[in-house]
Amino acid sequence: LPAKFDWRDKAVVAPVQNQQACGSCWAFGTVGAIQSVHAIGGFTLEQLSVQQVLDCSIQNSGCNGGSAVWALDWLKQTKVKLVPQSDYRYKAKTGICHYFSQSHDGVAVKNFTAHDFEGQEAAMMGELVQNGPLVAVVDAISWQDYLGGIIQHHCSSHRSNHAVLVVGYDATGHIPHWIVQNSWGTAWGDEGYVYIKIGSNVCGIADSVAAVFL
Amino acid sequence: LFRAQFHRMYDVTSDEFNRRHNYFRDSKKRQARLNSFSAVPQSATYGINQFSDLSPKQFRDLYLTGSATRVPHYSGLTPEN
Repeated sequence: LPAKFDWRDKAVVAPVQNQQACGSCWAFGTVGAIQSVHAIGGFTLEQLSVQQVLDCSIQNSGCNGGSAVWALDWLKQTKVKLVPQSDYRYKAKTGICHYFSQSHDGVAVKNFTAHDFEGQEAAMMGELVQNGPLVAVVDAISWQDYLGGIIQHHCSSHRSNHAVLVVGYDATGHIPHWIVQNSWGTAWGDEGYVYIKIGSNVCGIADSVAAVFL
Repeated sequence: LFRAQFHRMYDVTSDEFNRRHNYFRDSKKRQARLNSFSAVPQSATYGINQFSDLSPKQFRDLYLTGSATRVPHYSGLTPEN
């Protein structure tokens, strides 16, 4: 594995989004991974509709919360195509599901994997390099006050409550860390990103990790 | 400064202002405690941001709504291999 790997360097990671006052992190994480893997496959990086996932993945609870794994499972089972964001805009509230014909431009999920990588973060690094950005669910309680730097403490595992997109890692410095895109806007953290120490499942970063295949 | 930076419009004579002010003071104490644990360069720093006038419960209820589904431990097998 390279000592440093960042999918942003390949221009396949969309800009940081802001979920606003809606508990839609699970939808942002899911869509973030799909649009990146689509771009890795040679297509133009295009923002896909978070609102579609929010409204239509009924096993989840829209702005009241949900699971990225359930959202991916819904996409895989139904073969629903995620349409471009421009066709189904984000409103930061749950709405009625809009249906599009199968001939409409969009991206379908063929498969996904979801694993617990606790104790195997090196394998998780391999999965990131091999497949693309990963959706992880973390404990983000202490992130209310986060400004920047690498989180090494005050962050428990096995109490996951927030979905994020892991876009890279950097093991070249004193503290190897994950590079994680959040969905709380660019005013939060380091331009919307947060860094988490690699190796001891800090914030539960390895507890539930999904990779997408298109 | 906080209200100006994060465009908070609440009236300074209102109950809401008092409530938010208390949450803000609590945030400052919490941040001081979090910052006291590590002074190593590159370590995380904590301070005032757009969530500083929320109580921890409000923050949790609004933003921490992701559920972790129980998933199997990684065995090295992927759809490719």
